[in-house]
Amino acid sequence: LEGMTFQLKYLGVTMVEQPKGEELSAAAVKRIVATAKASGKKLQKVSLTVSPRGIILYDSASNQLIENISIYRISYCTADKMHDKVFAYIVQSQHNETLECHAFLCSKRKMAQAVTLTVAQAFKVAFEFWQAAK
Amino acid sequence: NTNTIHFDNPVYQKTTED
Repeated sequence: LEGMTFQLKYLGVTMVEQPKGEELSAAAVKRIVATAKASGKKLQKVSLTVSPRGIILYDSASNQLIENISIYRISYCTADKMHDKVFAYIVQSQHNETLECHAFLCSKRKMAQAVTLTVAQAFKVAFEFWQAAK
Repeated sequence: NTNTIHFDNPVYQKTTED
């Protein structure tokens, strides 16, 4: 409930057409990984806190807030099959209706799975709260 | 292992109205 924090590396973002889907997210992750590799830049270290309220991202080096994403804007999360150390989620942009897929590199495959399962747990708890509040 | 772990959010786009 109070949140779980993970140390990850931010790979990047790409637009997607739909809020969910295995093939859609796999294609998005593929694009993000290719772009990150092509840029050759060092990846930004981030701390990602998951709770039933949503996801909060901080820059690990500066402790600056990057984004606070409400659970209601997140549509989907996944541990990628092809890139098994990659965790990704799809979120509706705060500024317009566009959907973005954000991807993060984990140190281990198990960690990508743990982040994904933690976000899934947050979805479940948020849904229980929402139902109770109705 | 060919399984993808993925989850849909059941509260996506639900309003936060009380």
